[in-house]
Amino acid sequence: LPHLGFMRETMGVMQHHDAVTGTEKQKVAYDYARHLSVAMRACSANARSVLNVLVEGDSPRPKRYGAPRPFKFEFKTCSLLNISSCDVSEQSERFVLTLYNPLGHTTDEYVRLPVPDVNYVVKDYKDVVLDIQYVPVAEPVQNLTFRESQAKYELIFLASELPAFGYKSYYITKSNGHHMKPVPDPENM
Amino acid sequence: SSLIDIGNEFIRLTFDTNGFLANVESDGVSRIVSQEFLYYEAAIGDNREFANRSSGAYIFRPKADRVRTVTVAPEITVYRGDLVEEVHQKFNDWISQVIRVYKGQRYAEFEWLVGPIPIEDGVGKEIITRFNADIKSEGIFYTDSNGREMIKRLKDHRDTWRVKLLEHTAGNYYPVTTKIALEDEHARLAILTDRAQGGSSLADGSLELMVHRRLLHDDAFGVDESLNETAYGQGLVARGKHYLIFGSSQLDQSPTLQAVERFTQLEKTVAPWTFLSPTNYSYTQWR
Repeated sequence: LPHLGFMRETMGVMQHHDAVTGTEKQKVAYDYARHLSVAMRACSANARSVLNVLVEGDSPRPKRYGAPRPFKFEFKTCSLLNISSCDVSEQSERFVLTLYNPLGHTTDEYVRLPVPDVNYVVKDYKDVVLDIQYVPVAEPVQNLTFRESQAKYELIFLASELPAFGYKSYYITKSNGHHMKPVPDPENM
Repeated sequence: SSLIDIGNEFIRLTFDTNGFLANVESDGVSRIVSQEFLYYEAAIGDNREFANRSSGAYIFRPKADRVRTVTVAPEITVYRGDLVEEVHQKFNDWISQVIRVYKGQRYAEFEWLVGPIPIEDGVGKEIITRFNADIKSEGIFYTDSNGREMIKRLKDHRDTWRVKLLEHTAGNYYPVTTKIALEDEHARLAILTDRAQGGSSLADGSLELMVHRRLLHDDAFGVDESLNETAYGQGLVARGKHYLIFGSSQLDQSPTLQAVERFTQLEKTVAPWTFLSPTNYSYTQWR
């Protein structure tokens, strides 16, 4: 509750026109950013906890009183995905992507994950290997001086039929196979 | 044969030989639609006079009702695949963009990257993206009210008093929280935003949105600083997305274009939350 309370208070502060439009002094802008960052980080603990309960609920192993939960996942949030940067997808040999749909209806989402290479396999929970595509991270983005990222490509796949107020997970692993790096359409050079 | 196009079963975008968007075809409607980045030079005023203040954090006041171009021929690269087709455009050293069409989607995505805005010339700049379409909108356009009701705007007009605008550009700018649109009796063009921006339609068929600004003077409304952020020793780089939805303005089709816009708006502003977990479990254990 304190985590959620901090986020509520922060969102209250963010209603001020200074926070919305940028009519604040620079040091105040930094403070707004700090508040939001702390609130997001605090609430990610709540999200992690809730998602682990959901995962456990789906687990076939019986839960015994006092016994450790059979499976636990970190459910990290990559807040720099918007600049094609994410430690988990760039550095992990295998990882799980979970998408929670907050809408009241089923939806589809094209996932874009920053990756350093082009040798990944994406599977859904039905053991189906999904169609994937790689696209290079746009050159100007790669060259941003403050961007600390190994990602040269974005791994794209379609997460289809995410249930309303529900989630789907995808298992992503590096493979030994050889994949083609994306190349520009030669007819359009 | 030298034209470039990307698209899917719903929407197709054609680019001219200079690398600019030239045409959009969707919903059985095809129109000339161009898009480019431009900028206004910021006014430097005398802050002792109320009506002559500098462009600043509170006010958008271009020096003249005139835009500057940033390039006449962006460099472009095209990537194609089974899921998405992309055109990467580089306009200059500080403006670039990726335009994408995903399979099965009715919109085209414009992911823009602007900054650091150069100020070595001592001129504040306010950068816009402008879409020009062959649509006879007759000065009428629509902006949203916090993602809900669309409000009708008429150029150089106010509903409740007779207005004579002295600043034609700034005086026609309105807040856009998620959508700006215009139409004639045959075609409709809407741009969805990923954040609140200022926007306008300064000519028939034209929509523009302000994406970034860097100013060198305070507007004397209280902030007492110029809007000139210098993180990491340079100006800020802004990155964001616009979604173009185009097609017939007729209401006898299903779904109507406005319904498509509404669903897309919901799916983009209330997008799925993404969580990543490194794991040592095998696939079978994970299942």
